[in-house]
Amino acid sequence: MHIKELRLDGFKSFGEATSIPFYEGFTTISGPNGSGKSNLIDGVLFALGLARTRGMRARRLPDLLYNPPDGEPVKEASVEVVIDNESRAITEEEIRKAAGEVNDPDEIVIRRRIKKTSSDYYSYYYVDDRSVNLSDIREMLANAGVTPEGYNVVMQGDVNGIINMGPTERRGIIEEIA
Amino acid sequence: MHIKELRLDGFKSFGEATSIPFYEGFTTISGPNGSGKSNLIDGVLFALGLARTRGMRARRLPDLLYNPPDGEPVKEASVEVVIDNESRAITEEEIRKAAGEVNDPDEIVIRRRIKKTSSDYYSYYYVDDRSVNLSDIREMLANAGVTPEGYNVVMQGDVNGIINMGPTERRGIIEEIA
Amino acid sequence: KEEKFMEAFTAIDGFFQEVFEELSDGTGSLVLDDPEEPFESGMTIEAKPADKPVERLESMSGGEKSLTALSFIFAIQRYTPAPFYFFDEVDESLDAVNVEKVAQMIDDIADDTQFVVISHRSNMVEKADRIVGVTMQHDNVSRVTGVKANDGGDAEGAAAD
Amino acid sequence: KEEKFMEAFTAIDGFFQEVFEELSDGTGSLVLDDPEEPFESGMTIEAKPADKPVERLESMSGGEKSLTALSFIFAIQRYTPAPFYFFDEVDESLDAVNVEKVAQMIDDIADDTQFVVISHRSNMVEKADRIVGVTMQHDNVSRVTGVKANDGGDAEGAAAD
Ligand SMILES: Nc1ncnc2c1ncn2[C@@H]1O[C@H](COP(=O)(O)OP(=O)(O)OP(=O)(O)O)[C@@H](O)[C@H]1O
Ligand SMILES: Nc1ncnc2c1ncn2[C@@H]1O[C@H](COP(=O)(O)OP(=O)(O)OP(=O)(O)O)[C@@H](O)[C@H]1O
Ligand SMILES: [Mg+2]
Ligand SMILES: [Mg+2]
Repeated sequence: MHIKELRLDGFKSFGEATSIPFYEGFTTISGPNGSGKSNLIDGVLFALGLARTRGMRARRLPDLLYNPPDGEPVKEASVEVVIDNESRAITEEEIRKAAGEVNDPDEIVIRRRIKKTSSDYYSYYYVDDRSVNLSDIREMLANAGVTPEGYNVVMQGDVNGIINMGPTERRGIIEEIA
Repeated sequence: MHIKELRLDGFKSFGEATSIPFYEGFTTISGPNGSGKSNLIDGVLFALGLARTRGMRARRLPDLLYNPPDGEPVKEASVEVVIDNESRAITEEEIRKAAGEVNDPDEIVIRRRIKKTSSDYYSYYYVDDRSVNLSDIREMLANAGVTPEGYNVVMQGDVNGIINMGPTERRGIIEEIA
Repeated sequence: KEEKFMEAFTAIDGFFQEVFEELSDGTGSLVLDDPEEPFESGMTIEAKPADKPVERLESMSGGEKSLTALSFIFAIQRYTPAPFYFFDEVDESLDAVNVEKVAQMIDDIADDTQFVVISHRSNMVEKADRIVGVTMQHDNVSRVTGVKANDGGDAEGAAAD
Repeated sequence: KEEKFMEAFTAIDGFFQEVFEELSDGTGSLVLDDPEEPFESGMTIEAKPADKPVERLESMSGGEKSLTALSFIFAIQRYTPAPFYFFDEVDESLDAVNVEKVAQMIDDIADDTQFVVISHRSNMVEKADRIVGVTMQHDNVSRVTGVKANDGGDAEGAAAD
């Protein structure tokens, strides 16, 4: 199983709808400081429900909405992760459990959207365009080995975090995995 | 004024007496992880009295004594900084005040030595081979613009330190300079 | 509960020793401060680089600490494998030889797993099968400039050194 | 006492704005949380990179934070000049272009001051007039291998990338 496409629209510095293909194997991402590389990672964490807002370096959910240098932040942001599931790392049963039906088991589209109304902010989750809960997504992904405590996403500063943390917290990392 | 030579003997990973020439202008130091580059900086801080022991990443003074992989730590460590003073950044008066006499005002040798006896550890300071106090060295250097709070020595991690410190501590940096 | 922990600890420690030996020329292990009461105390990491005495994480050089912490992360990944991995600038303190070793390990893992790494270091960026460039446009909008297949030639990574 | 502080603050802020403008394409300044009561509160740094809105230090990217903190250090150095400077790996999070800019600023300062910089980044190491190599021998003893004059050619910095 692998991610085959990442689409971001209005999310952090991705003010223009951006679609990025991903392939199996080893990919590197490079570019100037402040260009948006870490924001890409935040997009993946956001869409797959793998992080708290603070982990995405935003003080509150609204900070994730694209904010142009002159003008108002957009009212909506969404990130879509398209998963190649030909290996059936996620079974048809698990897809049905999350989304209610199975669209195309070879490909699973997970999408998360935040929307600002005049009074509040709303978070929406979708699997194959069917509305779901965050827990549905997390459960489906956990069975394929994708969990927040598994360190499969290592953010900028995590290595230093492990170095600087106290022994108790470090032991806690193993505790969480166990 | 500039440093023209650094001599380390028994200090941290400098188990063999090592003499390194330094010149005016721009010098870079490179080498593998763990080779001893930061230890060199620690040597400068040690000899010039610019840091507390913790700043030199040693839990206690004895940790600064060269410890071979098999065998006992050495009983003595010393670091010598030879300063080219042709610009008289340090006046003859200031040399006399620290060392009691003026040897060669074009060149000032500052040396610090720690020695382990059966019962304790002793720290010795010298200017031009004359025994002095740490405060003599600090005063002499402060007049030439070399002080612990001036950030003329930026250690590995200091940049991150400034980034991660709270606003109060950051304001404190300016307070110390003022 | 303690059993589950010790089971995970022992396994991850085993992987840590393998990974660390591969990345450095030494041996290392995870160390429980109090093996009798693991939940009452903490865990540190000890390592013995080639020809050096044993050292705790706290007293290593900057790059040695990074390499050790990274080995711990790789060990966790071996214990709970995932279908894809994302690394954001994990090689900042490493010298070029160590960047190369980590890049090689990632390349091996990527033979049957998807691995995406953000880096400013040229020998990491150029080890990949593909390189994605990201730049910031004038209106504060990020732009992804091409996913370039990398045959070891002149790479997209013009912004890395 | 408050006067002395405000005098230093204003001067260092002035230098910070100069340095930051030179290193980034933007403007920045030091900001007292409470200018009326400086000792009751803290100080943060705000910066406005070219074409971007104003940002506090806390919400910048990794490399932007480093560049901003480094600019603060350079500003302090301009306020209290010293005869020599030592920098230990200050360029870890910077992209290659920013490493080059910082290296250039150091090179300029080094025209009349002694500046010693430890780095793993090739365009920093190769900007110097001289390169000192350090390696670890088999008996855990550091060895300084040659102080090589650098004419921009093949440099001692074989361990940098
Ligand atoms: N909601 C938002 N709207 C617009 N721009 C944003 C928003 N959130 C963050 N940014 C911008 O994104 C930039 C940071 O991007 P990011 O952290 O991804 O950089 P990076 O490429 O990882 O850089 P580095 O190499 O320094 O780590 C910041 O400069 C910030 O201005
Ligand atoms: N008292 C001592 N006796 C012997 N070796 C020591 C002593 N103190 C420190 N060391 C050794 O010095 C090494 C660290 O050196 P140092 O921190 O200078 O490395 P470095 O070249 O700065 O590396 P990096 O590039 O990773 O920052 C450690 O591996 C440690 O084994
Ligand atoms: Mg980043
Ligand atoms: Mg170091």
